Amino acid sequence: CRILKCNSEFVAATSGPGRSSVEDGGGVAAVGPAGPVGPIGRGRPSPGSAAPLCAALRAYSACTRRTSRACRGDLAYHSAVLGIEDLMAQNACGGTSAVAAGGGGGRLASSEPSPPPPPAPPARAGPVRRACGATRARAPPAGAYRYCGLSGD
Amino acid sequence: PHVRTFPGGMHACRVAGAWPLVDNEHVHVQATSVPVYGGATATATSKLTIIFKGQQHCTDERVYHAETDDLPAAFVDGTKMGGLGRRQYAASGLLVTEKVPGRHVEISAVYIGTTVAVRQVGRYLTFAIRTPAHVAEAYDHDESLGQALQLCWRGCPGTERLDQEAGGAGDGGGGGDGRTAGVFTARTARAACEERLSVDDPYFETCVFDLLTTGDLSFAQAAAFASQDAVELAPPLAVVSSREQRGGGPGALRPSA
Repeated sequence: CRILKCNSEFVAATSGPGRSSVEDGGGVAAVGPAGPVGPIGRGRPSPGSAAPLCAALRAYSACTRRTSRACRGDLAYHSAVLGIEDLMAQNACGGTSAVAAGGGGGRLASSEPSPPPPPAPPARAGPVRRACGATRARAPPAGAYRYCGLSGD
Repeated sequence: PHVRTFPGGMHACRVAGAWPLVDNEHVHVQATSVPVYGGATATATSKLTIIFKGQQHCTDERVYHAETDDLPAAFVDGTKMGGLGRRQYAASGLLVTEKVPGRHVEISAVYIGTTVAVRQVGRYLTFAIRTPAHVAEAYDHDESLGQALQLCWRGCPGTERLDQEAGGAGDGGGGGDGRTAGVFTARTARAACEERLSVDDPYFETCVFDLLTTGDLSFAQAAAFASQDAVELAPPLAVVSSREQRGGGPGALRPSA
């Protein structure tokens, strides 16, 4: 399992020169077993400002997918998968397979107001499409459950 | 059996043979019902098969199968947890828990926020499922039969519903109507059910119906357990009182005149 390699690549991608939008957030740490570490989860940046981070997250996600078989029993791996999805949602990245949200890094230098965030992913792409255990932290409210029973004669 | 549906209805069915209760992208549940005592129109559940269809990164498919006098504490492949291939791991979010050996099993599918309870009471099985709405609704809505074939969504087909009034489901405290099955009259059936359930409990009338139909006291206990499962698993707002059911649509439980 080479999840640590993925973590290192992500850290490198988000801490190098020219990554001001990420550095503005105070730095980045890879996703550890305790979940996202560092301040990048605070607030919801505009889509444009998060574009480099989203690109790094997509690369991070792709890396975890490549290691999924070897890492299937690794807690750090599963934490990373969940954390990546959390970070992508927080930064309005629009999913791991989507084109970069917000139109790319060109907007970093723009003085125009930030465009509205992209539409949220469809509801069906919610907890059931997330990795194992994700619904523990994202259980729907009580009213969103259904119940069925069969008993007696 | 009595099926309490996702939308909140309560139907008494005569369905015999294998019928799907749930059939969506994540879970499939099939129940097999057999006639209760020779010649009776009522049936009860003798087998349950539950298929968790698996999910990438979590678990591959797991199948749980229970039948009368065989309520295992593991999936059919012998595993108790989900996982990939032959490897089990807790992080898969799929786990079989034996609550009471041979009598009560609970399956938690955390990765889809779903809990299933299976019990054997007397000779027959009870089933309960709590699942997020988006999971319950994750079936192909383009296929007209997709929902029609799920008892948990549509309840019993009209031709398979039992008229519980004709079956003598209670006398409303009016002194009984003389119909009996086994050792129970309407009055004694209500008394037996009142020992286990509040008269306002959604399952009270099903208890009376079952005692009158079969004369088998174990069905009263089954109704009590079904009520307990509903209290523990059902969302509070979905608990329908028997009073509300009486004013409900076709198939709702109603007292005799």
